Amino acid sequence: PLPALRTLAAGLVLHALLIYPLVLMRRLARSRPAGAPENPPSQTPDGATTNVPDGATTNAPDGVATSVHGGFVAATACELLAFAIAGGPFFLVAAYLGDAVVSDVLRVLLCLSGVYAAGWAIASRLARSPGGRSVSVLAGALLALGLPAAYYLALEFAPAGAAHRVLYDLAPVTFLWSQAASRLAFWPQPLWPVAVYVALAAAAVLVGWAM
Amino acid sequence: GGGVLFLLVCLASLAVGIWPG
Repeated sequence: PLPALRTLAAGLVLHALLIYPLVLMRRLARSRPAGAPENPPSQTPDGATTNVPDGATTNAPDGVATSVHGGFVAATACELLAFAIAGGPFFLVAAYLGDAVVSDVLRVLLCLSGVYAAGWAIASRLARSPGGRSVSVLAGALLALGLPAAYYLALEFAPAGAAHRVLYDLAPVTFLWSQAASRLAFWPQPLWPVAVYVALAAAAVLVGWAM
Repeated sequence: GGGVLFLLVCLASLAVGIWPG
């Protein structure tokens, strides 16, 4: 069978960690919360000193939104649902060509949802300043490209240890590649990388709150 | 914008997958 489901899964990992975060960051940088002033608050006629409306977001001087509002969360949730629906035909074709069954597709979708959660959280929660955006892009690139590179280096230069096996499972690209094989057991084996991706998303949300 | 990129990634990765065949 063709590795169609495997390449689809790996491609979507790259989308979740490298491309989609850039889309989200660009959208966040452009978005203005409802009611927030476009101009600096020094133009308020009564000379009020408060320049931060309660509960509203402020904009950095370069226009980077410094907070994620509820509308953004709901909109991106709808968008991810739309991705899942729009990707359905692709998964159907890939599963047919790759000799995969329904449980294979569901397993890949389960793993991918963890990766998308991590990508979403990294992009939307950490990228609240130009420095934060650099951190977000760097984190996505490390997850998507750095971990596979580390796996390759471990495999090439330290094959005796089990480190390369851990790196293979930890790197989303290689993990999804292995999980998208046809006719495996329903639950991912191992399951802990999915938990790691979800934990990464939760950690990014927590760090975002702390900031 | 985001949706078009998603479809492009799907199409490209699927094309890579069926390339050998």
